[in-house]
Amino acid sequence: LPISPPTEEDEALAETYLKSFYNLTEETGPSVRRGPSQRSRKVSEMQKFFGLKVTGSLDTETVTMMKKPRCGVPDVHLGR
Amino acid sequence: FSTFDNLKWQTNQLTYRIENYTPDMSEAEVDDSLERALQVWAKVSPLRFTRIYSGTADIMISFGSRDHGDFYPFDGPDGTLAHAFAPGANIGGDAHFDDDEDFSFSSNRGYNLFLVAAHELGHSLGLSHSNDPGALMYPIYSYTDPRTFLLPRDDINGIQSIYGSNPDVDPNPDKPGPTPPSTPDACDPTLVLDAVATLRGEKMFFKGRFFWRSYSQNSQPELNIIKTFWPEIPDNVDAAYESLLSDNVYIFKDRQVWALSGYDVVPGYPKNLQNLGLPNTVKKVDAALYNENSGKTLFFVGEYYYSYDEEKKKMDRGFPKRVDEGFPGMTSKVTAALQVQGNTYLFSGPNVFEYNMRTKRQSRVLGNSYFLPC
Repeated sequence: LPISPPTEEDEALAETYLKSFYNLTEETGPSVRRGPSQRSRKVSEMQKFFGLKVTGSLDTETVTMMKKPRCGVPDVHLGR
Repeated sequence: FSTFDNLKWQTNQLTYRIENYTPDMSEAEVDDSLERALQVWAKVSPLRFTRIYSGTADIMISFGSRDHGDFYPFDGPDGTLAHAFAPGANIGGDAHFDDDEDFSFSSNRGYNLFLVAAHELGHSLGLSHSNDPGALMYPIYSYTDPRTFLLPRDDINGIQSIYGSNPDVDPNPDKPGPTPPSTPDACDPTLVLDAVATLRGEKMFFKGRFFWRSYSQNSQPELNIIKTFWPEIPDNVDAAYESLLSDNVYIFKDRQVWALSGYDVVPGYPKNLQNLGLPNTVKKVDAALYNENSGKTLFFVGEYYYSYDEEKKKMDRGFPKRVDEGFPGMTSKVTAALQVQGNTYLFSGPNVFEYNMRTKRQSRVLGNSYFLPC
């Protein structure tokens, strides 16, 4: 079945989620980047943590996982 | 498990203070929930907790919503339930609970405060998140009955890697305590699955309170807790199958059967096995499969199997038959069953016996990993 593209609401949810739990930071510096964006890398990091298929993109499974009630402590170490 | 690197308490004698209360429960229920949550960790480590009622404790516990005085505002109902800080001075060790949540004492209404607190206090003691879906320190909330809660092995390993084991417990081999629950491992060659079923192109493999979900586009099956998908479905199911006739998945435990339509539980279930026409003597089903060649459903019960006609909603005559009569060479107990592309797979212990339904011959003996990759 074609994977339905993420809605704007999903995109916003993912942005907040990745900032809260995967240390996604505002992109700075030259906009031209080689390789996957920071956002895509963070999505992959989250997918890997939860044993989901690592695609770097917001598929249904990934958005569903982001909507589940959880603890507010990040999943990656942010030092102290 | 994982820890906050070298952040740990330098003493095993810790103090805690409950600064305020949630209106969702009585103060006594909050006190009890938090005390039991601390004891979860005290039981398996040298840590000991003393409550104080004024001044600054190592672990300050409070309820707040939205912006509540640290740089991590809560987000309203659901989403983030609580957070806590790694061991250290000042805010270190403190635990904050989002009071926009509906916390509960014993039922699975809202979020059970004991379970949320046991997780958060794990952070207060130096544990960060585990990626083991069965661990208490897994970031996603999942309800388990607090009365039968046992700290999983992964979490015990985590806290003991920081502080060591509980010196007050004599490991008396004659009286071993309850075995800490472990998360099943798809790579375990001795793994015996409870049940296997297809679900609209996906496959589900049940074990204990978990199930693996393998959907075609994802090579690595996803491990989930059954109750995070279906709170009504019990752990340790006996059998499961997908009916291509009703487009439901039926899940069996003891004398009861539940029906799933996609990821929703069908109202009116659970029903009794006798509703399917199974005789009263049948106390449980070991395995079940829907044979799309014949349109019949096969129920495996010990050394016998029954054939059920879903269209006529009654058992076929001439059954039960011995399993090795319908499946020559199948002499061991069938623990799960599956039909894929016209072949029937009978799981028995860690082995999988493939049968060609036309010739009724056993064509291969496989391992679990044929369907459930390590």
